Amino acid sequence: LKNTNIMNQEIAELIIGHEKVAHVQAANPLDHALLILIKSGYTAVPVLDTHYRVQGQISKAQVLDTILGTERIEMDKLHEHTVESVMSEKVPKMNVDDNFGKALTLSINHPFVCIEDDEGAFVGLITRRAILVMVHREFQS
Amino acid sequence: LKNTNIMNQEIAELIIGHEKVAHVQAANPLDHALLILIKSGYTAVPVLDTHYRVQGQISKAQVLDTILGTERIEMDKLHEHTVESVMSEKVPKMNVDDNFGKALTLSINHPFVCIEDDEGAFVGLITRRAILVMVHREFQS
Ligand SMILES: Nc1ncnc2c1ncn2[C@@H]1O[C@@H]2COP(=O)(O)O[C@H]3[C@@H](O)[C@H](n4cnc5c(N)ncnc54)O[C@@H]3COP(=O)(O)O[C@H]2[C@H]1O
Ligand SMILES: Nc1ncnc2c1ncn2[C@@H]1O[C@@H]2COP(=O)(O)O[C@H]3[C@@H](O)[C@H](n4cnc5c(N)ncnc54)O[C@@H]3COP(=O)(O)O[C@H]2[C@H]1O
Repeated sequence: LKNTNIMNQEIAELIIGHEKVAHVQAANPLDHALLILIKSGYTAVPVLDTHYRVQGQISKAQVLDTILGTERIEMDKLHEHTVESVMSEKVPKMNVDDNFGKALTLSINHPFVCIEDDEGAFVGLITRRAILVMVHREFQS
Repeated sequence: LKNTNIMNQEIAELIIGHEKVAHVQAANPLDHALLILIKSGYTAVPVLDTHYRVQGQISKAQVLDTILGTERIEMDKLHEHTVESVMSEKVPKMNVDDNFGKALTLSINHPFVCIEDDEGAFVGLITRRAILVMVHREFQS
């Protein structure tokens, strides 16, 4: 690894590439989003627009909160709402050239961080797990 | 902090005490567990028995998976199942006297780690967030 101080290290090797990231589109209906969330097993996934830019993130809790009011969950009501209408826009983002220190700081309050290139296109994500693996390696040596 | 090497440091100051931890009992019905999970906002919480020992953990996904087969989610079906019948027994545990290195290693694959005393009673939990805050402080100095 190129740099003695871990905070300045590059993040490229920590990134899960966009082709391996479960995600949904902002304009998708909620029943589609719930299906992706259940099938992937992830608590929350990134929301992209049609130009592959990160718009936010959505979790199972957000999808279910919109319809849990009634006695039973009406699956057909899910189809009437869009991801955009319930997603959270507060998703951490950083640039592919930012350093490990920035990824570590953002991961304190977020289970994953979205990575963008210079044009703002989605490159992939860095998880707390990847940060912790790197930290563990650093402390071991 | 008592020790120069972070891996040997004590974990006491990182623990969220049991009185602040949302949890459920193994014998509780699932509708009660879903209520605790939704109200607390947490993805997963520890499952304890009547002697305050950790039996496992349960997530919203596990509760919903048991009833999502049908066209609509029948809330009354939730009452017929217990937490014990769907919870995951694979929950990381460590002793209150174990060091930071052990907490870091366990947090790589688990969002939280349950802390027990010498008699096996639940003391509280350590989250990935608390580990990352400590790591960030160490790298800053
Ligand atoms: N299929 C699986 N196999 C093995 N371990 C699994 C797993 N699913 C979850 N885990 C473990 O559980 C942790 C929490 O997952 P969660 O889905 O709540 O939270 C995840 C999820 O919301 C998101 N995420 C991770 N990988 C993703 C991917 N390929 N696509 C979309 N979102 C992803 O990032 C969060 C943090 O991920 P991280 O790996 O740090 O932490 C993961 C990982 O340690
Ligand atoms: N009310 C809130 N206020 C501020 N930030 C919040 C929050 N709820 C969640 N977060 C943030 O989201 C992260 C993931 O929460 P999650 O509920 O998936 O996953 C949580 C949850 O399953 C469990 N957990 C945390 N605190 C708990 C508590 N007091 N009782 C029971 N379980 C808890 O440990 C996991 C990891 O927690 P961690 O703090 O590392 O990581 C948290 C924290 O950074």
